[in-house]
Amino acid sequence: EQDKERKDEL
Amino acid sequence: MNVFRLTGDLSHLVAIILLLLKIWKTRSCAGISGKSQVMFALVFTTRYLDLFTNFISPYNSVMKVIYLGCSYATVYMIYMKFKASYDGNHDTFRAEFLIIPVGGLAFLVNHEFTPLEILWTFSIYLESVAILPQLFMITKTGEAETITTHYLFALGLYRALYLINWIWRYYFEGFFDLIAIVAGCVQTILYCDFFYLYITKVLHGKKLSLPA
Repeated sequence: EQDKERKDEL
Repeated sequence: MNVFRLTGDLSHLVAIILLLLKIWKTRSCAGISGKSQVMFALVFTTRYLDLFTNFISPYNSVMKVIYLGCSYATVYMIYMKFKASYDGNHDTFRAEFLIIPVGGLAFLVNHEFTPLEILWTFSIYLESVAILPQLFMITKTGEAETITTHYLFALGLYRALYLINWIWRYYFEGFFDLIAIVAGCVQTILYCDFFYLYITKVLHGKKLSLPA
């Protein structure tokens, strides 16, 4: 979940 | 998305476009470190491998394509199109002294031992030190064109704004990514010396020149 969230940053 | 991340991304975009325009308009890459630009292209390549597999939003995909396209166009102009103006004698920072340790660290310290995650971690670590050849080159030449200082300011500001974005996200979303935060701090700290010179000199209409 955390990784999914983070990957929205450039 | 919060205002700090949005302004951070826009500052990053401005920096990349500014550099591209400087080289294109002046048809010269004098004072620009090709090594830093190659490392930035490597940063975007290793970070955006999920461009086609992991769709986040139109904004996210468009920005990734722009960053990738502009960074490769910049490298192309430095090493091919305007190669004659590339100042290789002053761009002497040993990039392998950055890439190899960063590569090793990405293997040791990451969130997940998978290829995509290690490459993402590598890109985060590399980005934090990728500007060193450029800053080193400025100390070698003892000066920088004003447009180049604006490029560096926008580039340094982008990650500083991202730091605020991470504080915001921690406080409001309970989200934080230690690897990105630590690397972001290192990256922003590396600009401090330049920020001081930029604010005390360039913003007062003086040229940025270092005591040679």
